[in-house]
Order: sequence, then structure tokens, then C-alpha cells
Amino acid sequence: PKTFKVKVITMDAEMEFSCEMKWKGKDLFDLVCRTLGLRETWFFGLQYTIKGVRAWLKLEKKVLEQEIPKEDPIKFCFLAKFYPEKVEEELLQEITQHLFFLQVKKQILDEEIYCSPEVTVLLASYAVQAKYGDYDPNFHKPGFLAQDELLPQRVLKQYQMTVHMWEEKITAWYAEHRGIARDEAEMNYLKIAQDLAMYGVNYFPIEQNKNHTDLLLGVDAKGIHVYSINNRFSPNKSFEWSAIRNISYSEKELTIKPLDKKAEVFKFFSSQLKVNKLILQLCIGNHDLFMKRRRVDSIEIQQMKAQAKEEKARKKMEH
Amino acid sequence: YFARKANHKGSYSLVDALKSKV
Repeated sequence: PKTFKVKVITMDAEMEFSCEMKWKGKDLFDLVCRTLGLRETWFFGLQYTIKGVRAWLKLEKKVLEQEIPKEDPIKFCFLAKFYPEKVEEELLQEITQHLFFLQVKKQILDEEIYCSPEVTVLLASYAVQAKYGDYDPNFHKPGFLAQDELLPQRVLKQYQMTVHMWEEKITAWYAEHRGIARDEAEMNYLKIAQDLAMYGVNYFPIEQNKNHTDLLLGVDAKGIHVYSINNRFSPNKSFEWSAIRNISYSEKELTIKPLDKKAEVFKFFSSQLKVNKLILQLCIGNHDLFMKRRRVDSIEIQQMKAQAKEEKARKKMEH
Repeated sequence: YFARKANHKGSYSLVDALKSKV
């Protein structure tokens, strides 16, 4: 059969695949997951960029029938699309935790997630523990972190400190983490990161009706939030998934109807129809996971939880 | 519970989604 090439970029690897012309998004996505040995597939998606806008490959539609860049090979990024409510309870496999760790670390370093200088230093110390193992002053000589990107540029510029001084600060924390295995260090990183206000939120600029108030809409694991344009930290308004009856769009307009019929219906405009489609897609996916968490675990999840527990105990013994 | 009426319209009922999964 005729094929086309795709390049899939994960947080730490690049892979090339030959795909059959008739393949749906799901065929490619499943192949990537199998190649990675990833079973917690529901958090992830294949992202591409078209005309400067980020979009996710639809699983149920043929790959070549989607509005993807016509290049050879076609490039996709394999990324977390949805985030858990609690990393320590929901991320079971080590590979899942590792991919989340790498993605969240990048978001913090790229300043997509704001993090205070104190917390960035603590996070950096866990990243160093994950990479280098236990601190050994005989081996980890001054300058050993010189090649690592550990702190956001904003933090580095904020203080008059030399690279050496930052290294000392991070190393002081790093030395405290002795005995923590790589997977534990990464999980500790995520446990701190998940409490940051901007963690796991997808922001979209929106306008409200005639007065053209510029706002931001945020979609995350818990619900939909509305922010002032200059404050991404604390929403002015929040709709938890369990308090929403219906979400609908027509062209650029999007409507959120609360469950409480007396409560005000929230209407706004996004920049493009395409953005509304993406917002609804994210709402459906997040709501689906929200419901799944509140149901009894499937047999597959129960097995994975048992396996993860065994694996952890075995590792602890080894360590 | 997800309905696309035309290419420019879409609707998702969270209530129906919840009922169908119970």
C-alpha cells in the first residue's frame, strides 16, 4: 500500500513512521503509544501547527483529511493534552510521569507557567536529583551544572547573582534529596508544580459582547475559568464541570449554560471559529476525564495501579 | 451528547454525557 512519512517529536526523542494513506489519527496515535510503551494514553495527543495556530490531530478522522501542514515528513509533537487533577494518584506508569515531568519543566523554564524564584530553585534541585542521582561532593564539583538549563531567564535576570551562586543555592537543596530515586524526584517535582496557579490551564483570549472587554478563558481539569487579561492567576469567575449544563458555539460565539437555571448564561466571542472548536474539544476531553475519575476504576486501571504499586515496592527494595 | 449541527455550530451537553456514562 502507498504510504506517507511522519516525524513524531516527544519531549525526549524523535521517531519516524511510515503510515498508510488510509490511516486515521488513531492508527498513528496508537502506534506512537505502543512504540513508547505508554498505556495511559488518554492524557496525550499529537499536536501540529498550522498557520501559526496549534491544533491536535483528530483520532477518528483520516490523518490526510485533516488540515495538517503538507510537508515531508509531516511533523507532530506528542504532548500531554489533558492534565490529571492529582499527579500522585493518576499518573501510574513511569513513562507517563517522565513525559509530564519533561513537559511541565519546559513550560516553567519557558515561563509559560509562572513560578516564584524560591520555588524554581526547589524545582531545579529535584530536576538535578532526577538527572544526577545522589549528591556526591567528590564527583559533583563546582561548575557541574553549567550546561544545564535549570531556571527561567526571568529569575536569572531578577537577581544580581553569578552562575556559581545559583549553583550553590540549587546544590544546597539538591544535597537534601539524598536517597530519592529518579522517578520519585520527578514525582516530587510534579507535586509542587501542580499547585502553581497556571499549571494545566489552556488560555484563550476572548471578548465579551459589545463592550469588548478583553478577557481570558481558561480550560483545565476542574472546569472553565474567566480571567482578566492581566491576571492569569486568579479567575474572576469559575464554572466547575459539575455545575455546567451545556456548552455550545456558533461561529465565533460560545455559550456556557450553568446547571442552575437561575444563574446567568455566559456568552463570549473568541478570535476564530477554529478556536471555538478547540475550546469545545478541550472541554469535552477534560469533562470526560473528570467523570472517569469519579467512577469506579476500569479493570485496566485497577491492574495498572496494582502493577505500579508492586513496581514501586520492588524499586524501593533495590534502591 | 455532542452534536455538530453544521460545520460552524457545535454543542455538548454535560448532563447527557453524565447520564450516558452512569
